Amino acid sequence: MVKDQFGMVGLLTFIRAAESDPNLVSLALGQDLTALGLNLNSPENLFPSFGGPWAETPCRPQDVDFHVPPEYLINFNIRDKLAQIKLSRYKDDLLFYIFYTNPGDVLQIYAAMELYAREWRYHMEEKLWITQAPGVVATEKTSTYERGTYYFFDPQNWRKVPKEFHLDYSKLEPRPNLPPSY
Amino acid sequence: PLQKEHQMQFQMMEAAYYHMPVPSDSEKIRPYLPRNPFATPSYYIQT
Amino acid sequence: FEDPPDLYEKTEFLLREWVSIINSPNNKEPPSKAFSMFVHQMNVQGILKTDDLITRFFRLSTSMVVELSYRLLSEQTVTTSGQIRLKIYHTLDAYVKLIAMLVKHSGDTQNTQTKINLLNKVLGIIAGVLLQDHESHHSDFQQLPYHRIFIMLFLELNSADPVLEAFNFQILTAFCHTLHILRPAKSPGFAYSWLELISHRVFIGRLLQITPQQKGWGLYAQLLMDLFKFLAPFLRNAELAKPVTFMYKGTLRVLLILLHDFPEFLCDYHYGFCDVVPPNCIQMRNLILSAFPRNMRLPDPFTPNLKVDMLQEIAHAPRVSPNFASMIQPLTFKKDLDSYLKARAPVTFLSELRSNLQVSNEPGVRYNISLLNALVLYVGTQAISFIRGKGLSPNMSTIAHSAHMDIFQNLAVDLDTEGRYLFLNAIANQLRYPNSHTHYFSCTLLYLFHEANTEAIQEQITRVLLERLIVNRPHPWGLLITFIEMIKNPTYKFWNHEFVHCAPEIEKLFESVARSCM
Repeated sequence: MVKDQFGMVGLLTFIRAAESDPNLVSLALGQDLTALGLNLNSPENLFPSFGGPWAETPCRPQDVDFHVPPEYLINFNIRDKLAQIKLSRYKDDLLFYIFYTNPGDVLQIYAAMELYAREWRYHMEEKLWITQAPGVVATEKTSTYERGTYYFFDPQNWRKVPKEFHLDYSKLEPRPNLPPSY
Repeated sequence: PLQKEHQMQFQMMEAAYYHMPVPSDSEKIRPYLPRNPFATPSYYIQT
Repeated sequence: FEDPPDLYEKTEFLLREWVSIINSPNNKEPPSKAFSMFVHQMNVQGILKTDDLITRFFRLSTSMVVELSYRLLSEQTVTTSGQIRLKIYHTLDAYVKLIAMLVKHSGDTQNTQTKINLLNKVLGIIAGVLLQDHESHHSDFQQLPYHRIFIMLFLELNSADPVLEAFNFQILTAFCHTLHILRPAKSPGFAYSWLELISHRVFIGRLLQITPQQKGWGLYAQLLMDLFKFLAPFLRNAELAKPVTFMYKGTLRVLLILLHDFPEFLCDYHYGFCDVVPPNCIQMRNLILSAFPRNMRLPDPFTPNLKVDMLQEIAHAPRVSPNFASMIQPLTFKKDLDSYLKARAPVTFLSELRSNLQVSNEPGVRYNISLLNALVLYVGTQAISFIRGKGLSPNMSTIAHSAHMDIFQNLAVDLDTEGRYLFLNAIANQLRYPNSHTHYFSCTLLYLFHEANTEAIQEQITRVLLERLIVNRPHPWGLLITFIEMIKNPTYKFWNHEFVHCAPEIEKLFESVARSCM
């Protein structure tokens, strides 16, 4: 057989070495390209929302530039007339929008804090916001859980959906907060 | 082994690795809602 | 050198003035009105009098905004980093606005040449300042100011504006030319920013999608080749340092975007890319070679009794850029090659072939890989034309006993193991989606396997195919069908060879692949 690196023995030597040292893997044996944060099964083009070579996720909707009619570009005229951003003034709908479009941003926490203040609770397992249906009492209640009808906010269909649910208190996120420096 | 030219290139690239571009470097200034990266809980949506 | 005595102060004054106009919260005028007044100021200060003064103005202002950025960056802490960056953006964005407006309003509306000349001048100046800065600051070089200027200027000049649209392709060309000058091999401290710039969604969209008739494709291909050429020396080592891994991963993401959104681009330029991607970057190369036109439906390579010879697509030649025939140098060698292909003589051509390909005696860098790749593709495409000229189609019979196959068999026999590995790689690089090149080279590889006079040749053919198959997906269609044919067709007596059973891991690998096929 070929005795140097250019035959089967050469390949075998590399495979065996790569088993003990994962750092050797990346070039020759490759990596799982589906784990680079790109939806390779998407029927739409990926480049319009490409977050860049270092991004693990696509860019946020608000970061995608789009050519709008020049009449829409009114920022210059009204920038000193706009009110301060104050989340307590906004409806739940906008708070959910802020929460879902600002992952990994302090704004997401602010939105979560305001939703908490309005009696919404984040279910850490379901990864959804939930609140009690008004006027509906739990059918079963213990120190660790309760059962009843609750409103879930469905971010796919963008509406509140009532659902019978077994609510384990330990699965609810405690009050979200930020470090004092914020 | 790397040629001298490539060794120097590597040194420069390595130095740059420690102050990589951040997402806001390539984005227009957002006067009202600038990026404010924060380590949000892992159970929040990440994308 | 020798700036006029008060030019620095005038430039500083004007720049401050402009930045404060743009950024002042009390400013009620849109930038276009402020611009007219500012240009008047520039005239009054004499900045626009001569080309030389304009050039000096831009050099000085670029240096000033860069110096300011360095100063601010040196003051930043972990907690103030965001605010410092914002301050830097404000100044740089204002400067970019000035450049963009000067370009847009330079000369008459119809005279785009004046505008593009100014843009080329400014980009050249910024590139020059960068290169000088890179040289002097060395590992303390900061990419941020240049990154911001280039990306914001690009976005400004690609905004929806009829004046700018009229010469958009020249704008793109100017940026691509500048980015080529600043390619990572020339400014490695700018490499990460450079990759971010060329993979920006607007940049990709403009060059690969919006610009008509694919005029931007060649420009983009050049930039990708710059990237691969830079990475090549570092990727040749099996173990990658963190900075290199990061850059490599970023490159993979860009290639995935291209594979998903612009596979035809990768198809057309695969040859040039594979010429510069190191042979050990197997997954990256597979990514490029796996591309196929979006309107094509690939038959499942694992289909039982797949008749590849009957596929319509194998009659069609793919587009290939660049012109690989011109890479066969020197011209005397090309002349001798063409003579041999025509006359199948003199036989001495074959014995001298190796010496034309070998460039040194150093192991690992013995061969001119570019020349070898060009030779293989040229001979193969000439063979296809020759066979078709006789009214036949390439198959296992028609490819044999020809000047073309003489050359391939000679290379397989005469080259040492390193040369043979590179030669077989050159053939395997043509195993892509169904087309005439894939079909011809698939037949050639199988023919070389069948006709090999030593088991070493068969072993190396197997090695070249197997190492491309054991990596994570994707895998080119042509690679799969060639390998499947080799292990399934009893003609090749594949399972009789010693190298198939040389180690349990290898045996398991083959058995696992065979199970998927059968």
